[in-house]
Amino acid sequence: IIGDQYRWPKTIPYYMEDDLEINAKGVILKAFEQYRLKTCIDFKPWSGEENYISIFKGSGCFSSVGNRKVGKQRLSIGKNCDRIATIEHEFLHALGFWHEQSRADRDDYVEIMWDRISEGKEHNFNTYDDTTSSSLGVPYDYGSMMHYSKNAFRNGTEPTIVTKIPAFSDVIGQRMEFSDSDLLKLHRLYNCTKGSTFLDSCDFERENICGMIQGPGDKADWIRVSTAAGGPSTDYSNMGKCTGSGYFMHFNTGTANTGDTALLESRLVYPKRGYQCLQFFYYNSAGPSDTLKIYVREYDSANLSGTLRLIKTIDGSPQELWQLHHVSLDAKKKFRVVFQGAKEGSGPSTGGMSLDDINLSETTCPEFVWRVKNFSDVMDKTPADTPIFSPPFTSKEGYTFQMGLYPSGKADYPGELSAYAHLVAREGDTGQTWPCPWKQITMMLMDQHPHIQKRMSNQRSVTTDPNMTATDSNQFFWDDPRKVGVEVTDTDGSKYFRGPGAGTPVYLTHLRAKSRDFIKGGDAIFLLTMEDVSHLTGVQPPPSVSPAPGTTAAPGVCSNVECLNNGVCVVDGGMPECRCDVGDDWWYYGNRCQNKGSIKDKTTLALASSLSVLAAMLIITLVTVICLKKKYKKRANDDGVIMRNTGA
Amino acid sequence: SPRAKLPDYDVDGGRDLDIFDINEEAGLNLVEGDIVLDETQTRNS
Repeated sequence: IIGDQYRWPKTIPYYMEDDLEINAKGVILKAFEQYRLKTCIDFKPWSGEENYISIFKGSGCFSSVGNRKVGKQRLSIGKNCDRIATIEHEFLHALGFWHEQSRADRDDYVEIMWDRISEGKEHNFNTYDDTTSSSLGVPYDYGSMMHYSKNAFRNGTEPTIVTKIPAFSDVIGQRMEFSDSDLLKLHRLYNCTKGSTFLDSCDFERENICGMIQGPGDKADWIRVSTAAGGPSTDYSNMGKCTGSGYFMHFNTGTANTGDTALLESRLVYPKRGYQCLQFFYYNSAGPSDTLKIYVREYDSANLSGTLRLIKTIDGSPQELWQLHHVSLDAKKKFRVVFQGAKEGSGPSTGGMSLDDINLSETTCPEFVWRVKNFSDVMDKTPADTPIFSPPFTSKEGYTFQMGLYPSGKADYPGELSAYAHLVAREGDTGQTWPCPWKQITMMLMDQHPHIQKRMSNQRSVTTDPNMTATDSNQFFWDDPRKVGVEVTDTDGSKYFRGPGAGTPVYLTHLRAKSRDFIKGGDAIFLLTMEDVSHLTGVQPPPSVSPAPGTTAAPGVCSNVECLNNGVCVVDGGMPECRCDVGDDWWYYGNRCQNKGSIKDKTTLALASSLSVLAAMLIITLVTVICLKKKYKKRANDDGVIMRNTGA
Repeated sequence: SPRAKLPDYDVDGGRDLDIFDINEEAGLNLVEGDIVLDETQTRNS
C-alpha cells in the first residue's frame, strides 16, 4: 500500500487477547521468530504505545492492510488459523501488503476465469492501480505466500486462476513460508538491511569462505575442496549437481600427524540475545578416535585476542553421509565460532572431516532430528493409510513423543503427506503429570536450502490440552499412553505404549514435498520439538501493570514510593516513577496516580472553556458597542456646535 | 501397523482449508477474503 502513513515502526507492539487458543499463541510466537530471522521487523509486547496490534480469536483469519493508526488495530487468528504461514500472511497484510494477484500488472501473469467464480465473489479479484499499490520493483511472484491458490472462490471444479506459465499452476497459493520475493518486498518497504536474529551463513561456494579464517596455533589447515579422498565425493549445498561449484571445507586427517589440530574460525559476530543456534552439515570419514570440537572465542577489553570456550565435542563413528548437527551456544559478547578438527590416533590413510552449509542465528535449536532415507521411494512405495514412525524422543521435561507420518497420505488423502504427533510412555515411566499439560509439539519438514533465511520449511504444531477429551469418549486424549494407547514393539525389540495421534491428513502435498530442497541426496529431514507452553495459558499483562522494557521494578528504589489506584512503580533512569492505570475512557494521573481523569471530565472541561470564551467575547463585544455608541454620540454633538459657530 | 486405542484427531477437521475457505465457512464477507477495511476505505469503495 502506497503511503508512509501506513508503515509501522520496525518494532511492532502486540497484545495477545485472552481468547486466543494456546496452540495459536505458540504458533504466533514462532511466526514472530521467522520475521526476526528473515527481516528487520521485530515484535514486542504492548507497553502503552499509541498504536498496537491486538491479536484475538475472531471467527476467521483476517487483518487490515497497513498501520491504520487507530490505536488498537485488530488481527484475528481464529479456529484453524493456527498455522505459521497463515499468521505470517495476516501480519504481512498488517505490515502493508495486499494479495499478490491484486497487483496492477497481474493480468500479464495470470488469467482470471470470471465465469468460474462464485456469484457475488468477483470483487475479490479486483486489482489496485499503481497509485494505490506498489510492487516495489519486484517481479510478479507465483510463489508468494500472499497469492491466492488456483481454486480460490470457485463455483465448480475448475480453477479460477490460470497462470500464464502453466508450470506455476500448482505453485500459487503456497502456505509454507515467506518466498524470496515476499522478503525482498518487505525489506524494501521497511528499509531492512539484515535479519534481527541472523548472524552468519556459509556454503563455501565463494573463495572468500564468508570471511572465515584459519585459527592461530594449529598444525594443519581446513581446505576448501569440491571432493575429498575417502569421502565425501560432493558437497552438500549442490550435491555435485553444478559443474564448477559445490565446495566444502575439509580437514584431511589421513595425511595429518597424530596430535595435529586444525582450527576454522568464523568471522566476528555480535550477539544481542545471549543465545544462539549453530547448525551445520558434517561428513565424518576420519578415524574413529578423531574428534570435531566446537568452541566459541569470546572477546572483551580484558581479552583482546579472545578466550576459547569449549561448547561441544562431536564424536561418533564415521558415516558415509552428510549429517545435520545443531549446537546451542550462549555467547553474550563479541565472538567467533571455532571448529577444531583433531587427529587423536592412527586412522585410515585417507578421509577426514568435512563441513558445509553452516548457519548461525540467535534462535533456539530444534531438539530432535528424524532423517528419512530415500524419501522419494518411501512416498512412492508406501501403501496408502500406512504410517511410519520416528524414534521416540524425550523432551527436557521428561515427556516422550514421536511423529507418525503417512507417506502416501491417510485414507481418502492420496497425494498428501499426513502427519501426527503421539505421546509415548514405557512401562515403569514415572514423574510425568497426566493428562500431559500444555506441551506444543512441532513437526517441521526442513527445506534443506544452504541459507537459513531462504528456507521455506513446512511445519505444523499441536498442543496437548489436558482437558481435551477424545471424540465419542470421555477419556482424556492426552492421558497416559499406557491408558489410552496401544503397546508396540520397537525395532530393537523393546516395548512401549503409543497414545493416539493429533495432526493433519493434509500436512503437505507430494508435489510440494518434491519441490525445493525438501528432499536432498534422497533424504528428508524432520525437525521435531516439544516445548512447554503453559506460560501462555496466562493473560498477557496489560501496560498498566507491565513495566516498559528497559525499566525494571526495583523494590529498593520503589520501597518508599506508593502508587495509588493500581499504579505500578518502575525505575526510569534510576528514579522511581509511577505508571498509572488506564481504561478505555478513564485514566489516573499525577506523580502518585492520585487524580482521576475521564473523557466525561474532559468533555465538561471543554464545554466550560468554550462557554467561558463565549461569555468573554460577548462582554467584549457589548463594551465595544457601548463605547463606540458613546463616542459617535459625543462627536455628533460637537459637530453641531461647530456648524452653529460657522454659520454665525 | 498397530491401531491406536483412541482414534487420531485431525486438527483441521480432516479438510485442507485455506484462509479464504475458513472465512467463507464462518460467513465472513471480507474484502479479498481476509482484509478488513476501515470506515474511510469503505466509503471510498
